[in-house]
Order: sequence, then C-alpha cells, then structure tokens
Amino acid sequence: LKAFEGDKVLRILAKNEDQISLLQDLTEMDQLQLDIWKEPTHPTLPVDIHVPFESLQSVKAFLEANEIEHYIMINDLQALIDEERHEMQSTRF
Amino acid sequence: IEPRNTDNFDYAQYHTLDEINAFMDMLVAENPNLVTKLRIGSSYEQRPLYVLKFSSGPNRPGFWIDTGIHSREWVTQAAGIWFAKKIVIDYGRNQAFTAILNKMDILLEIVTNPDGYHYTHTTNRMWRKTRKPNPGSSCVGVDPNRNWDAGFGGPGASSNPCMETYRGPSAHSESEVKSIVDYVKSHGNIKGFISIHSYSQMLMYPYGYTKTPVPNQPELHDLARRAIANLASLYGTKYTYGSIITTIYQASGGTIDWTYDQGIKYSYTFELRDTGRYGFLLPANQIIPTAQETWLGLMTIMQHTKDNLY
Repeated sequence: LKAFEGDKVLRILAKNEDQISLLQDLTEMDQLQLDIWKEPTHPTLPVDIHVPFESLQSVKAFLEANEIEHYIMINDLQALIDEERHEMQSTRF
Repeated sequence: IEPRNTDNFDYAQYHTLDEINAFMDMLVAENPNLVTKLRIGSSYEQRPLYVLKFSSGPNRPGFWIDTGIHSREWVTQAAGIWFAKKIVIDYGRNQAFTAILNKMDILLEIVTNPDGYHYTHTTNRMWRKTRKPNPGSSCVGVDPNRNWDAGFGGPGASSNPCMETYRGPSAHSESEVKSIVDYVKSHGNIKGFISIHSYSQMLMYPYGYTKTPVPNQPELHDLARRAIANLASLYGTKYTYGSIITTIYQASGGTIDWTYDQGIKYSYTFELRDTGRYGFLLPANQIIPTAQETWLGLMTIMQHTKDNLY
C-alpha cells in the first residue's frame, strides 16, 4: 500500500495572473513530484497541491519567495487516509 | 457482517468494489420490475462495467448519470449508491420523481472506472486514472475524462503518460470509455447525460475544448442556475456554474463535450463538495448530505429534460 507519511496538501490562493503563471511553472517541475488536485487557472479559484514530504521545503520556499498566499489544507495525508480506513473497518464490524 | 438488504446498507460509509457490486445485486433482486443491471463492457483488468437501468416501461428515452470515472473521488461512487436507493424509494411515492421515471429511463453507472477504484482501496488511495499500462512508459493509466473524441489531443490534456491528465494514445482507447460510447450510440435515445466528479462545487456544461459557445448555451446556463439554486436550498452549499472552459479551464477530450456533440443536449458535469479541508478525502459523514443536495440539482435537470424532450 502506497504511503503518504508526512505529505501535505496545500491550498494556494493566487492574487493575480502573474502568480497563476508562477504556479503553473511550479506544477511543471517534475522533480518535485507534485500531485495537482486543483490546477492553477485563474485567481478566483484556489489551487490545491499534494506535496510529498521530500518536496515540502522547496515548495514552501518557492511560495514564500514569490509572496504567494497559502495554507495547509491537509497536514498529514497519510493520517487522514488511516483515519478513513479505520472508520471503514470499524463500521464493518 | 454483510447487509442482507439495501435497507441495512450503510450509505454513510465508503465501500469496496465488491460491496458496491453486492449492493447492486440486492437492489435488482428487491426491485425486479424497476431495476435491471446491464453489463456494458469490461475494464482493462476485465472487471465488468455495470449500469443500473431504472425503467417503468418499454421504449423510453434515457437519462444517463455516471459517478466515479476518477477513482479517487470516492464521494461520487458513494453518492451514486445513494442515488440508486433514492430512485427506488421515491418512485411511486414522490410525485415529481415518479413523473420523471414514467417518461424516461435512468441509467446509472456507479463505478465508471472499477480498476482504478479497486486500486484506490488496495494500493494507492490517490489513484485517478485507469490502470492500463502505457507501452514504452513505466507510468500506468489514462485520464478517462480526456479520452473522448471531442477535441481529442488538443490543449487541456497531456500527451505524457506520467501526467494525471494523460489523454491516451487515441480517442476511446480506454475500454471504460469505449463501452459507454458504444452503449450511448446503440441506445440512440439518451436525452440527458450527467457525469459526476469531485471536488470544486461546480456545475458545468460544454464546451471544455473550445471557447465557442454551444448553440444551446442560454438554455443550459439558465438550467444550471436553477439546478444549483435548488441544490443550495438544502444546506446552502454554494456552486459556481457555466461552460467548462470559462468556469474552470480548457480541457480537451472530455466526457460531456462528446455527449453534447452526439446530440445529447442536456449534458452536464458536476463537481461535488469542496469543504476546503479534505479534498478527495471527504469524511464519510458528508456522503449523505452531499448526495442529498446533489439529488436536488439532478432533479431540476431531469425535470427540465422530461418537460423538454426533443
């Protein structure tokens, strides 16, 4: 079973088209292995990105350097998956 | 402990593929005069692709609803189960719904991407695509919502098999897609088609592959407005609406662009609840509220379709 320990999902709120463009550049950085839950399209829509633990520092640095507003939507993806699995199993019995 | 009938089924929990298949069998057994289970094809890994057909008489036009084409969007499959039960409960009891089912069949595909769904339960909860290997690549799967013959290969889909929006080698290359294509064509009389996704709280109509407005845009736009107003009347959930390309982004090869181009005027795609907290991991206690409010939106579209058969 694939594990996501320490992975976070960030909700990113771009202010303008320039920031959207920067976020599009970010999502194309293959080495970060980002999973884009909601793509950067225009400033009225939030961008959600599942960031592997190993890429967190790079992504945070990128966002902060470009003054792009963001917050942690899911602090530990694996913990949430575990919770979901536990709930499925416990109700089954 | 397995439920013995669909009244005992736990609609407020997520379920495995086997449990969903067992649910469908129970529903058919309990309602033999109303529900039949059609097998429209097989997935890449040879899982059956089932459609529940709700019909109160012969030779009716059809109204299609599918859930779960993106496997990790678990609330959609769960909502599909709830819709199935809602249909058998409301038929003969709810006047408005009974009138709909007395005029149109409802075709409901609860698990549109069964290989992907099974994979989310056994291997990778975050899997979105199909599970067909891509020759020459170590990356697996195609985005079945970029694989339709509607602007296929254009902007808004990827040609890279490692991307989540990989369109596939050719239009309808995925058996999960081709099976629907074949069924829709052979049916020949489907008047409404709704494909359900999560999460963004949107109701959208074609097109996604071009900015050219569809000829029926004013009607589809007004119907979407009414549908989301009805949806919001239950819990106040706010939806946005419009064409795919203007509401969210350019996406080529999408499901409802193809269905619209096949002449199915009332083609829509839903994006269900976004709480801003859980993404694809919407807690199970929100399944029923999500399904309930979505049903109101569906009712608006189904009623309008019934009243405006073309």
